[in-house]
Amino acid sequence: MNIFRFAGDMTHLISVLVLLLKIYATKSCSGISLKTQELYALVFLARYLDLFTDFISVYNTVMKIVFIMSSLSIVWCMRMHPMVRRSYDKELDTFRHYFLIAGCLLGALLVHEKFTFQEIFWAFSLYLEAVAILPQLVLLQRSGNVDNLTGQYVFFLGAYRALYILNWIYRYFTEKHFGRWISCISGLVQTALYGDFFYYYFISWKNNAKLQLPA
Amino acid sequence: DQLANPKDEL
Repeated sequence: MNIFRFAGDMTHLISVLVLLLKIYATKSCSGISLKTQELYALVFLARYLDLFTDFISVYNTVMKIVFIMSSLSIVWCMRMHPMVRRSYDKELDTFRHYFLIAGCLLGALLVHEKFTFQEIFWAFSLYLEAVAILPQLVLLQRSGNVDNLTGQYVFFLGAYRALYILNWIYRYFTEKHFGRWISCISGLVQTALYGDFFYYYFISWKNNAKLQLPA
Repeated sequence: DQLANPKDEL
């Protein structure tokens, strides 16, 4: 464990807590893409298949459970909770995310570390996480003004993977057998997709103005 | 030989 990875995990945890706060405090999920939340639930379920078979550490197991439970509960809330589901921007959240799932599954079948069930789902989860934010970014552009908590949620979600890139650089230089090209390349693509969001987020923070993404 | 990917990251 290094400081970059720990900071990345904490930033990821903060993004989840900010989203839970927004939904429970405002009893609303306006501006949140259900499709991105479903993709993230799939990412965690596909990546943490080894939850019960490989014990790494208490921290690792606890965080995996937190991420799985929180992503599933957010999806459940947005679909089933009587008050929250009413505020879902159904007509704006129209990204065809099934194509993302199919594309990543195909990609994982073609490019993986080893042709085993667990490795293929692991690669699938990394490719899917790289593009999972797309429906959310499209929704932000369509819904015009972005409320603070939603903006902070997306910001922390993007920042966590950027910190993981620093972690991979650190591990590359400090560990002999460190070659995780699938993680690194997926992580770079993922962080790049946040590029323009980060730019407009910084502008809004500098001008102390409302976050506005150009349509 | 290269270790199988250590899945120690989240």
